[in-house]
Amino acid sequence: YALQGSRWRTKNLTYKISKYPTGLNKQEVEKEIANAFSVWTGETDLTFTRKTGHENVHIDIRFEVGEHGDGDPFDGPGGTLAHAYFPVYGGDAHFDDSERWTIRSYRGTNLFQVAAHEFGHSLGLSHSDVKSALMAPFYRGYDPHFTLDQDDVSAIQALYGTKTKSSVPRGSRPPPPAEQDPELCKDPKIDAMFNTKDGEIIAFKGKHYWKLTDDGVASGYPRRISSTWKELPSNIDAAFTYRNGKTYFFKGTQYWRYINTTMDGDYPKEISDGFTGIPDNIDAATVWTGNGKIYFYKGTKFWRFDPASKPPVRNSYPKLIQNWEGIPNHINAAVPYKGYTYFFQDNAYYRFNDRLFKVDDANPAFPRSTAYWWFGCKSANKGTIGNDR
Amino acid sequence: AAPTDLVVSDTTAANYLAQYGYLPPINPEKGAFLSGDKLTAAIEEFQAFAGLNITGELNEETAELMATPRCGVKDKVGPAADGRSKR
Repeated sequence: YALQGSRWRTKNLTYKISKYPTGLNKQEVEKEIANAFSVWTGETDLTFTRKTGHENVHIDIRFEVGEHGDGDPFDGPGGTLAHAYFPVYGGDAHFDDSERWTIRSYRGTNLFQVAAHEFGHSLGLSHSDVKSALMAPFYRGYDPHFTLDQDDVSAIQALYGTKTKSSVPRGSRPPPPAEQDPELCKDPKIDAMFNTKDGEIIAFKGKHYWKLTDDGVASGYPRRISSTWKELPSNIDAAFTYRNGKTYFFKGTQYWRYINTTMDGDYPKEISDGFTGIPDNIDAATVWTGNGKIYFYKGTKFWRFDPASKPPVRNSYPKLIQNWEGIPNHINAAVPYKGYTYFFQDNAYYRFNDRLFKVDDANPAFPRSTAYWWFGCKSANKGTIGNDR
Repeated sequence: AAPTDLVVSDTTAANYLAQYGYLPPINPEKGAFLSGDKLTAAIEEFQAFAGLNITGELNEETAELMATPRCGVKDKVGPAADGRSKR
């Protein structure tokens, strides 16, 4: 997923349908539009209230043809179906009324799906490169079994948080400021890093773990691994959360599976049973942003694991890590984050460019200091770390 | 469904790629020259984003996807356009 950079400061939003499509009943349109907003309320505390009359609203919805006053004209049937503005630009959503908008039909263009997508933009989401995500840019046809992809859930929750069970007090608190942790600043080498099902990023080191923010470490950390993931040992080798929403932890010859923080079955099990073809005592594992497959790293080699294939590890593996241009051997951790895959070794990390299939060009260049860029250690080196690799 | 045997000219592709953020806006008045390398790089970026084989060529699957109905918002927008994370 990708976040445009702006979001609404309030979670209670209003909308109005200022101009209806010509080919549909108004009440049916109102119902579909409400359903499209409901897609996003299901995963967050966002609320959407329809207004009528001349009230100002957050999201104004119009069905228009051709040039309609915003300098971004529609193009007739097909092509562009709709567009919407990010919160910083007003949040309005426009739909091309030359399309044949339909409801619960394989004919024409499904209003609910396109509207739900556009409202994602109105809320601050850019397009996703996950094909199955709602926020992917292409219309793939009517899906009677539509559900949000995990990618979409992660995206909207990154902006507006998860859905809470109890009512939220009036006025949202700002997120707590990022902190720096003395242990991590002194020795930033980690055991493992992974994303949770809810899109949070966790670093494991020894007996402890930290939740990370965009700028450093969340307050209230470190905590003991065993206090959150019951029966999970310390000094974990590797971890990742797969697209099934389950988190896998690896240590020695064994692995554990959790759904969030609850063990999902009878664990530990042997890696040789659950991940045939993958060695024991791995260095790192991740789901690679380039193709969504699981990659394991150990020493100078890596393995690709595809649960959908038989066998899940092809005969051509292992291959050399040097195929990942710029990534060193003997890494400690790997994690996908905001569309990139990051590799960590000792006190440094590398950002991998999936398209060029090499370490990304950036300023400062990689490797960079994990302590400064990931753990918010202000006294750490901000530039490129040494040339010893 | 997109028509088969689709042929997309370089100009059409360039306009598409500019519209969705893979190329800078093309000014028809100035008739700016777009190098083959830049077009190829933009096609590669589009193919990578869309999950196609990255060839840099306007092959059939790329042309088909360019003809698929879609959202009008750019694919590459805002500070995320050249890297989602400062990290």
